[in-house]
Amino acid sequence: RPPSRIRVLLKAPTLAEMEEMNIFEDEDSP
Amino acid sequence: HPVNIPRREKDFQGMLEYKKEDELKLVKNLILELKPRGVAVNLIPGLPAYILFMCLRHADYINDDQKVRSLLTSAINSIKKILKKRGDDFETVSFWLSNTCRFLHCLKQYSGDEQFMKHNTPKQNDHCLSNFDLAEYRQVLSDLAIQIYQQLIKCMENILQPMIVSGMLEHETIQGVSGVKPTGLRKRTSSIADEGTYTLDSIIRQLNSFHSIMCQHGTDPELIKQVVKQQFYVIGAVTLNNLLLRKDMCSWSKGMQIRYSVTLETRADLRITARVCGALKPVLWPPELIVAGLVFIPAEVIIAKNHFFFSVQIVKVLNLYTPVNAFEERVSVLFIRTIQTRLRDRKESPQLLMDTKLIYPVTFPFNPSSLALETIQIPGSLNVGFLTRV
Repeated sequence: RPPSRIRVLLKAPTLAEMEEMNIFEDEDSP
Repeated sequence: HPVNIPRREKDFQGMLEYKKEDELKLVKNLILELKPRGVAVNLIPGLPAYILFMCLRHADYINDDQKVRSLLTSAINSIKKILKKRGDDFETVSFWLSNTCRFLHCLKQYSGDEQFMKHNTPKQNDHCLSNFDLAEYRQVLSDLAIQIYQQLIKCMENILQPMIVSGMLEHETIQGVSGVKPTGLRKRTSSIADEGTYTLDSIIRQLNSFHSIMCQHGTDPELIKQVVKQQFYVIGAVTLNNLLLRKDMCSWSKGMQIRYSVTLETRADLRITARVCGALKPVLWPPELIVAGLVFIPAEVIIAKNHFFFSVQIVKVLNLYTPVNAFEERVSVLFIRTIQTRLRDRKESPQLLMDTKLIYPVTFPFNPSSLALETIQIPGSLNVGFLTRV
């Protein structure tokens, strides 16, 4: 069996932190 | 004449490529503006999830961690946004619950982690992510799925709430429980209720509608079971809270009757008994407690065994209990006092006997799909023609 590939762990923000990276800023601002 | 030989299309590897500047267009067309009823999405349950995953696979394939992060963040934020906007629509919530779960299952199934690859075909194993470990993002998606599940339950409750008392107790066809109507009138209840009233039939129709919507969206069977258990709890809790606080119900013989009827119902189908009994337990205790109180089982014993299931409002029912004939005992004052004392330090709940707002913890058992990514056809009506098949 071939050795399993080493994958780089991608650090993830929490759900709340993600929300702060709002991709819809233009639409949401009044 | 030149002969037109069709060129053999290069093998599709089940990946989808897009330009970075098209990411917003992707989530807009695939998530924000997608109609859960559209024909396109119903061809393959979980189609938006598969498409997102195929895009993710390509970003992983070209080893672009920024693209992977950005796509996941945009997708998750878009799902949250659509749920904020249309969170009271059962169909929308159910649709995104099943798609979020499918996306989560894909991230596991193609993670390259052996524990999730047991059911994969060799080709599916070839399609595993090659550069990134997204375990942390799986956790975030799982948190999102829990939020969506809770929203689904609330949405369902809002629809069921006004139907329960009317359908279960006032226009019901189960004899001898509610005591609302004189016996002669009972059988006259038709399945077509007056305006603003509901029957048992209308509740069942509503439950059927929830079920078929979830099936249509390809919701995991294990998840559907959990939703059904929760529905059963809510209907039982609201009914019981209403029923047991009716003056005519607060008697020993009625309490026994309920206990007996419930026992018969669960015995009727032994296959479901084991599963259902867990959910039924809270429904069974109040009458049992009342009965126990009347036959002088020490209050401490009852409380110690079952304190989790009832709130301080049980005292109200015990106080309402009135003997209907000479053979019935009154609940002893000592018994009521003991229960009152033992429950005094408990956080006061605004609920009556049972907490109708209780939501059972949810789990999302891994459910890999046998669908081969390279066979997925994307309907034109999804407006994602800017994606390139790789």
